[in-house]
Amino acid sequence: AAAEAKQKSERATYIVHMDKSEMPTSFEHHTHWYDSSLKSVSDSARIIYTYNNAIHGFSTRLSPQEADSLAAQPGILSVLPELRYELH
Amino acid sequence: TTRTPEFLGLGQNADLIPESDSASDVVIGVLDTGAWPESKSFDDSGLGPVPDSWKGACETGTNFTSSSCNKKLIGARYFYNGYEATLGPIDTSKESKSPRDDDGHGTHTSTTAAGSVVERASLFDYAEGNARGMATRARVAAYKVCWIGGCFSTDILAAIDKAIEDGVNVMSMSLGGGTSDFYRDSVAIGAFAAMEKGILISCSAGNAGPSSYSLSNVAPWITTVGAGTLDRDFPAYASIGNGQNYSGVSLYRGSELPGKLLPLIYAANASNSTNGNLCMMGTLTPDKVRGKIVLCDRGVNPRVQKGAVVKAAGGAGMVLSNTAANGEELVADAHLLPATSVGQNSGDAIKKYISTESDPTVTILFEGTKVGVKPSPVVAAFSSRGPNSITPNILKPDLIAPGVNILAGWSGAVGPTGLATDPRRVEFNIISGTSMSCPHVSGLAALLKGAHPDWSPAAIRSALMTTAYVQYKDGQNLLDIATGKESTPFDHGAGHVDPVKALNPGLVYDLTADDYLSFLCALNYTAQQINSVARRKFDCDASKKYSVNDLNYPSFAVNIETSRIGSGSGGFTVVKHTRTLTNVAAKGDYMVSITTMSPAVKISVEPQMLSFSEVNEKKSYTVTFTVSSMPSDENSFGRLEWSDGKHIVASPIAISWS
Repeated sequence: AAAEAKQKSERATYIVHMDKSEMPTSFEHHTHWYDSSLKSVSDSARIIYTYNNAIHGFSTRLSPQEADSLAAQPGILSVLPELRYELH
Repeated sequence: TTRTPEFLGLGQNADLIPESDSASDVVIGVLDTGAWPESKSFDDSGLGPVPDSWKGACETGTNFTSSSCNKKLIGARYFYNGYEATLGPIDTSKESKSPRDDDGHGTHTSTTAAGSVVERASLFDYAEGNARGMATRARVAAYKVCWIGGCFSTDILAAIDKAIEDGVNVMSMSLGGGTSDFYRDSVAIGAFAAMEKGILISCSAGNAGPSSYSLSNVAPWITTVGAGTLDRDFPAYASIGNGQNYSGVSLYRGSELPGKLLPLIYAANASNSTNGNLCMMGTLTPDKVRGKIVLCDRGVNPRVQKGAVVKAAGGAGMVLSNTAANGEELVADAHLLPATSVGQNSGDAIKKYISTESDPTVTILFEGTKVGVKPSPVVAAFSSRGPNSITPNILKPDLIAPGVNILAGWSGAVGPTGLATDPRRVEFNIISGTSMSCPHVSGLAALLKGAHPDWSPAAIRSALMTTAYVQYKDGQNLLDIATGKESTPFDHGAGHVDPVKALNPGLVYDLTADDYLSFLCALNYTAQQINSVARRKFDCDASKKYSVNDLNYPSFAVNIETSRIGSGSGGFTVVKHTRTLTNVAAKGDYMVSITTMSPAVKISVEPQMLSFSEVNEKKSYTVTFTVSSMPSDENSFGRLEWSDGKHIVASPIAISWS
């Protein structure tokens, strides 16, 4: 529990870009594939947003290790840390 | 806004601007701090039903119901999941968990773009007039992505995602982050998808000027907007004890100063802090400032906060002095106490007076609103500048538009200074930034979209750029307030927007999504990086030679790496750019003309004449730049114009040696 709590506290938000053309045929819908990819690196991480038009992918909170692990999964184009923008 | 419609020629040329159904079918999505739906600028009188193509929604939440929307504000959504994931739950005692704008910025930008006409609008009687957005018949959809803690890329991307689905035609984003490659930049990536759907994306260039390489939002599929001044000012003179008057500006309205000179003190002499000159919170010694007018230096903390600090310490008024960072640029504020902002030269003179006079005194004379100020526009000092640090061969900003002392709608939740201690509430506020110039262009793009529904985003941007002006009516070149000298394409891009001319540009430089993909190939993006931006596999053709220079952009930037020429004085580089023009007018024979400012650059165009006989006909030409070696950090500028005698299709040229 302590390890999991530590991992959660280290988590940052990432935007995960997926290559939809690489989706295994076993998935009926891309959201299931996204979910499965995320579950493969973290039991507790949840999808914040699923993006359908602006990108193919989703956002989530991950530890740096989880982010690295996810980036190495098939069908993942990039795992980019969230950026903060400001009004001009 | 007041004054900008007249300044842009929209008031005098109302009959040229389409008020047809197609104009009211245009939807501008504004990603910002939300909207204050009770603003009179969102009055929907005279507007027909919401366009059939609209698939958006009016989301409910704190103090915001589905009836908050109408036929002007047709959509309102809010995106907070990314914000809460990082910063924890939104404190609803401080901000509305809904599309409601508690900040004012989003109401200001959205009403600038497409606000309805409101008669006799003003801020404390300053800038009074009929306020209107640039596209009065266009519809607004507000996407709240910015909160007290900032604007998070996950939320921005979610809003872009939804805005595309909802069916906006123009997307206005007055925000930015640091500069990063396009495949890492959520705004650039989201904008690419929007562009592919025919949506024009207008973004602010940033307020990091006058430093070079200070631009945000430089992707070539984004229209990047810098800021210029209007011909309007709000003079408030600092009249000092030796009889000298120094020009300043102010939007102060309230209790007047006594009709006599008051003691004047420099903040640095009224503080124990090393940065006491800046009037930061808690740095002024009340015993030293009580009853006096305090001179504070601009910088670090917000200008209006300096006034609040002086007031809290018992000061009677404030003179706010620019430093070298701002030069002579004067930005007016609705201060909480009698105050005026003066340029660096005046500030230095007043400081000298303070240091040499045993009992320095001053008063402030408020003169209200003055119009017809010349020269105008001038490039705002704060407006971010090129060169483009990501792709130096794409000239940015694209153009400038009004962004200084702009009056537009405001939130009822906050005072005009935005300070928590400001109890005043106003329907309109006057603020400055490239945030304000961006929605001007968004609204003008909506006007063009209404007039030419079949034009692509690139064609609309081209029309706005190639008709922009770089000279005042007397023939003198536009000035940069940061230097007092002529501005350059790195400051003003193609120039200042001229919407009336943009309606009929003659020729346009069009672009498709595939052109941008070739551009990414030219940047040597990997397949993965291209896929991240374009959401699909795209294989660059190994046998094809891609060149950034061939992106059909309405401007020219040539970046010469001096190390590649060699250190010898006789070296030169030949760079070719190819462009294709599309005819959007009647037939015409266009001749080219070129102006250059440096003998180090020779420019030739082939062919020198292009004849168009029908609409949508395309003709290509090649520009050859023969560039001599120069020391690094040198720049040279020019202009290429095609004209058939009726239209002038102009492109800026920027040559830089790095």
